[in-house]
Amino acid sequence: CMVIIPLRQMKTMRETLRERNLLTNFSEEHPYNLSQKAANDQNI
Amino acid sequence: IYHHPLRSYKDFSYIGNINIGTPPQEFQVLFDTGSSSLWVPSIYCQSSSCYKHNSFVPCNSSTFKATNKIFDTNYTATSIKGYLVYDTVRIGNLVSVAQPFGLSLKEFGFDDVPFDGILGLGYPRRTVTGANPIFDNLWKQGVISEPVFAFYLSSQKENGSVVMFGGVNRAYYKGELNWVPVSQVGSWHINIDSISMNGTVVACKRGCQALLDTGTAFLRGPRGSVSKIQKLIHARPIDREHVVSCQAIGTLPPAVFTINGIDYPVPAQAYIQSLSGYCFSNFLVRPQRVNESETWILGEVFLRLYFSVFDRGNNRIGLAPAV
Repeated sequence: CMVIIPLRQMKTMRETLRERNLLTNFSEEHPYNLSQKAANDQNI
Repeated sequence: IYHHPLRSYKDFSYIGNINIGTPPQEFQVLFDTGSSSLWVPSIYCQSSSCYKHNSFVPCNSSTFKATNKIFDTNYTATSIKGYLVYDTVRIGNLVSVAQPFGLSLKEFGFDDVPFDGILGLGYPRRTVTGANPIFDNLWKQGVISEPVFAFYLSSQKENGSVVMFGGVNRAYYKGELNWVPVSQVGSWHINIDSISMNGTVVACKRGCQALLDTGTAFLRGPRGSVSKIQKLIHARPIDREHVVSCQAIGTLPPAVFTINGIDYPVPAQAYIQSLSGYCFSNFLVRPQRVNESETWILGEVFLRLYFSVFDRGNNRIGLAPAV
């Protein structure tokens, strides 16, 4: 009764930015915001 | 420089395939324990990101059902607008009939993401009207035998990682699962006793909470605690990042997350990322609201080390060292 779904690991945006040296302000200006993430789902 | 859109994405990386509609249309989605909804782009979406991703064609599906309910969601600098619709969703051979999901008509900021949509595995939110998460529907429809799902996140870039539904395969972890009750039914938060390095508590001194989030790549905590850890590992700030000497990785202590009395060490090889000749700290700041209790987000850095079982039936999370 168990179903196993394969997942693929993709490069994260932060890794991409690190490679391109484009990380300036990433964390500061666009922080992962838990409360916002929670609130997002309530909009449906 | 194509800069702005990349900055707006949240951290993510593990992606799997699902099918929607009859006959099935395939999508690559992020399996995310930090959110609860499923959404994919629609063929009627005219945003640039929708042309770059697989889009759902409602008229090609005999089981599609439209509604007039608006789907409108905002992430920090990304947004999606569209309609709530119903159709058959397949995850492997699991089938959720009349599954509500969001069909985007407008997207902002998703141009370069390597997935089409997001499949949330969080708890149903109280204010969501009619949009039952897919896992709840699979359970309600009797498709899965146990209301659990589990993640094995391999450090292999391309393959080996899996999400399993309806049970737990022991082949993916060592020893026994240690169960931790969720601290607030409604999200995958658990209580942490402390975070220590070299035997000294460096964060979460009076206990704190953590969200186990497969939609986040790193370890995120409050500014003060993360700063203290960066100092302890001699990480120096460069362009808002923190880097350490790559030669020093072997000498850095593990960060030990004590949960329910059990230590979960995260070695330096896991919390430091080597890239392009630099060694970056994977501890990142998560700004907190005023009066918000200390909360950490344990993303893939943690979940690659520890096989994780999300047990909706008993509102608990099981952790064991991954194979």
